[in-house]
Amino acid sequence: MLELRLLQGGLLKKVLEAMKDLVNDANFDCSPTGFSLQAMDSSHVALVSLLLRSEGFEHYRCDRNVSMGMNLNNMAKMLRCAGNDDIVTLKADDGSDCITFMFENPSQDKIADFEMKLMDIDSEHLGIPDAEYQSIVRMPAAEFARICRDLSTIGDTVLISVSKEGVQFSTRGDMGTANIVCRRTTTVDKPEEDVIIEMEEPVSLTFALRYLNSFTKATPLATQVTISMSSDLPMVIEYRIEGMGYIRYYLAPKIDE
Amino acid sequence: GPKQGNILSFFKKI
Repeated sequence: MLELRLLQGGLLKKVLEAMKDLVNDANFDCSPTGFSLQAMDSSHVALVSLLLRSEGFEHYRCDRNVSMGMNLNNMAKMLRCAGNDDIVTLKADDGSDCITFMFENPSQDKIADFEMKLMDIDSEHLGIPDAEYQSIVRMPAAEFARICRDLSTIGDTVLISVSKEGVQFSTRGDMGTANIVCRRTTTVDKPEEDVIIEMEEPVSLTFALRYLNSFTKATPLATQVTISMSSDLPMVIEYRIEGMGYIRYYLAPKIDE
Repeated sequence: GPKQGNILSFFKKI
């Protein structure tokens, strides 16, 4: 028996919007720790890792570890039928081939049940080693989204270079080049607007903008985004979900031949 | 141009 009740249903809607363009089908894993997912995009260039900790739910019942295969587009469609302020409950009986999404409006006078078929998905869990990253940038999530969107109108790839002074995003295309530098900020009064750089070593890596633009669908989940890079690892783009966990995207760099 | 890397060459299946 599985029963997860989330007071902020809008959060689950945002989570699905943040994953559905990157991954078609995925297994959600439910354990006493929380509700999680790890999945790669079809070309195995990017990986998304989601964790919604059990403590973040108003009620969390998961009698045994279960893995539920879902089509993320279909799940997003069903969740779009929930109001942003609705309470969302996920329910599944042991051995059932479907999951029920229950939506309750804030005044509790409208209750909706949506039942979705589960799928059998061959999951490939990858071991993600704990790593010390050479450079970590924390910046406003909306600013990062804006930069990725703007640069993708000029080129297909972005060179991200981190130094002690700031982070530089560069691209080039048929029409010309673009270069955006975000300098580290020193203000303390508005931490959500700060650009913070923790650098052990300067890093310069090239990534496909198409994927970064897909990751920025998670922007409504967090005010800040953390970008971690090492020269020999996929980059990690993390959006922390307050009180619940995180959504992390891993992206393999472009490699010089 | 540079070649797109693959996640599976960095993270191993478990």
